[in-house]
Amino acid sequence: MPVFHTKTIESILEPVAQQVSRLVILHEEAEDGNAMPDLAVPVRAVKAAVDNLVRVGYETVNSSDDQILKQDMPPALTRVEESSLLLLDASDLLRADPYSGPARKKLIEGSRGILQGTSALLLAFDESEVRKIVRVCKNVLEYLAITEVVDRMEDLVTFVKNLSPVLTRMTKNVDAREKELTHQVHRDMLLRSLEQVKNLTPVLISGIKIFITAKQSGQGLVEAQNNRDYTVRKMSDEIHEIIRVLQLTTYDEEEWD
Amino acid sequence: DAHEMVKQAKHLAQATSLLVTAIRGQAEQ
Repeated sequence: MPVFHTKTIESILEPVAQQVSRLVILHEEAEDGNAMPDLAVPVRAVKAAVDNLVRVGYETVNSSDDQILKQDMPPALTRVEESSLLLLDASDLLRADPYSGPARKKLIEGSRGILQGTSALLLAFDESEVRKIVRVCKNVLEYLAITEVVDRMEDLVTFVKNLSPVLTRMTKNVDAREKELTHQVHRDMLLRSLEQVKNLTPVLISGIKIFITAKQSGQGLVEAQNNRDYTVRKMSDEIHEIIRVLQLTTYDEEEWD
Repeated sequence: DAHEMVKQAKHLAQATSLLVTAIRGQAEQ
């Protein structure tokens, strides 16, 4: 089972996560008793990368209107920043004493903190991107909810004209998200629900048309209305399912297990 | 295109990897 639930996060964190975990094992096995080299150059490179990330992170926070992102990102940025200071401390200590025990501890804590902070940061950002897709899905749900007021052909034309771009946007976003996920079960669930929504869309339009005709002729109105409502319910259920799966992470499923 | 923050996170992960390699290289000798 993959640890990281998107391919982007996995490609960024997986290599460094393996490195850090090996480092922790070495440290725990006390096999790291050799003199340390001067780490000033790689530590400075990490500090520079942290400074850039923190700057861009706060820019992202400040330009976003997502309150949850605004709340989740700063602690992750602080974690990354504080971890880089541990690395700087370690580098200074090692210059004075290449065998320094506290320096080794700080190196481990710093590396681990950068990994965890970056992970939290990417996760917060990813969740915010998911919320954007969820908003688009909810937009489609809102359109579906007004189906019952469409009782003239000209209303239907307007309804289709308004619904189509939102539906296309949802399909495009969910499709792209599906390709990003590392968990095959979630990908399949999204694909299945999306396919259902696509198949039901022409059924809905024709159901509304039949309802309008029935209303004008006064024949088969109840049945036409029931069929239309059934399709709306089916589509709404599938979109709710898409929203639910979008918000799942592999971690949730492990918790279930 | 990846968001700028994702790009910077990637740079940081790479820099951290290099640092850990330097630390480990010494420890594993």
